[in-house]
Amino acid sequence: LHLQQPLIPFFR
Amino acid sequence: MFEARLVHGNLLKKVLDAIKDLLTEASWDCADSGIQLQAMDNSHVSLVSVNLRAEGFDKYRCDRNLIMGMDLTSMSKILKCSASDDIITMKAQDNADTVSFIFESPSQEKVSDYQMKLMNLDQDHLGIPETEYACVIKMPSGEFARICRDLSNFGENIVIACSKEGVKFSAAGDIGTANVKLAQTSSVDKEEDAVVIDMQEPVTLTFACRYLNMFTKATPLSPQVSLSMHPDVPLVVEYAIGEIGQIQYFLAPKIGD
Repeated sequence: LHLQQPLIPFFR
Repeated sequence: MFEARLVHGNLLKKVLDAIKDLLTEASWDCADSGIQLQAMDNSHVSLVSVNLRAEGFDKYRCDRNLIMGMDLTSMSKILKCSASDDIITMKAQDNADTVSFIFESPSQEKVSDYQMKLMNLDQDHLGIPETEYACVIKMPSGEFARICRDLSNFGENIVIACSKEGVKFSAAGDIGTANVKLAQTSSVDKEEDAVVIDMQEPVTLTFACRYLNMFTKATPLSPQVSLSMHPDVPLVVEYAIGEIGQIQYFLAPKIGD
């Protein structure tokens, strides 16, 4: 199972 | 007063083609230094960043910083009314609620003027940290688009594995598996055909095909694309916009197996 990581934690 | 004139108006049409499948609306931030757009796609999975430098325009004037919120479907419809060799000018008064697009034929014999309503959009600017990437792959943009399209037939993810030998794109699914390996080119006639890998350490990451395929809508902008990868941080897919700027797409890797 591959889960898409959200971007926001990387950029805030 | 804001005015930006671009003799190669076709570049602006290609920029819209490169973002309109990901974003339905976005704000163009106009300043003395140029025009920028930063927005997350409709499902908040990827981020698009467009930068057009003031010096890249044939005429550029921006007396006051201006945020122009636009419906990109409408903007795209208007730009479709221009011919591929038209000169395009965007113009807006300070505090205006409309923007004008002016298309001039190269001979100046046909001039069209379209006005579009601006929107008030919530600004959601993200701070993109400076990152030293473990691998930066530069390759022909058409080749990248082809690989993403071909591998999408196999599964919903593409694994990109970069080492000093080269880069391997893989996909697996119900019908079987697919692997495409590209070696760094030793010598090429044309620089745009080169595959160049700048690697500090090998990286393997998994990404959603659906988004990679949407990023490749930028292919007509540039003969080369660069892919910047680092363990556990978003991939950056970058295309030059002629001589005037660049478009970057950010996509976080998938996790788990």
